[in-house]
Amino acid sequence: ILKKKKKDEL
Amino acid sequence: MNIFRLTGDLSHLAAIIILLLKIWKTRSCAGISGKSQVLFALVFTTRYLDLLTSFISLYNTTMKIIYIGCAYATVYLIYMKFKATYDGNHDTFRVEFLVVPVGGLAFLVNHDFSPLEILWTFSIYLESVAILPQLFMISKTGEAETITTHYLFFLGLYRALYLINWIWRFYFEGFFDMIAIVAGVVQTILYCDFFYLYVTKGESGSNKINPA
Repeated sequence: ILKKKKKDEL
Repeated sequence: MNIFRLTGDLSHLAAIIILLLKIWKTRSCAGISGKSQVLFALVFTTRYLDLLTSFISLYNTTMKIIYIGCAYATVYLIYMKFKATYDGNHDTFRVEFLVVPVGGLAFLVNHDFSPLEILWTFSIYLESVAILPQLFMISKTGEAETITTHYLFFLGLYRALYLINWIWRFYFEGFFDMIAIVAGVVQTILYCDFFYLYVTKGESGSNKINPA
């Protein structure tokens, strides 16, 4: 499944 | 954080600083698409609203503030301070043909139908095409100053490094963001033609000639 990463990227 | 993402961010920062300094030092924005810079300012504004809602790290917050600050400073220099040197006759890309479809797509294809998430998705899609007015302008004028090509090189390199970062994160951390990856692939592909010219032309002559 697509694991949503927390918005830790710029 | 991995080396690819860090190098990518530094490459992005380098591009932004190179452009800002170029305009400031030469006191001219000739050959620069103001429309692309407005789109980038919009990309950062819609993506970094989470500055107000969440704190991730000092690095994250600092970089976001620098990006937003430099983006607006660049737009200010182009449209206000050095307006006389703005080449509006060649900066004619119809940005509404980018913003409207991207806006619609952000509503249709996103991870979560919340305002912040839709704005983030909008900014991801917009960033992938935001350079088009600049590439279009260069194809119209038929040339680009060397410093502008360095700007474009680092700007294109940053997202290419992010693609490697996403492969890295998928393999080592199981993270996967399809929206960011697809948009990132599109964005990087748009630079391929330019990358080819940048590398093959080397430093020949003061101006690079790009085919129309």
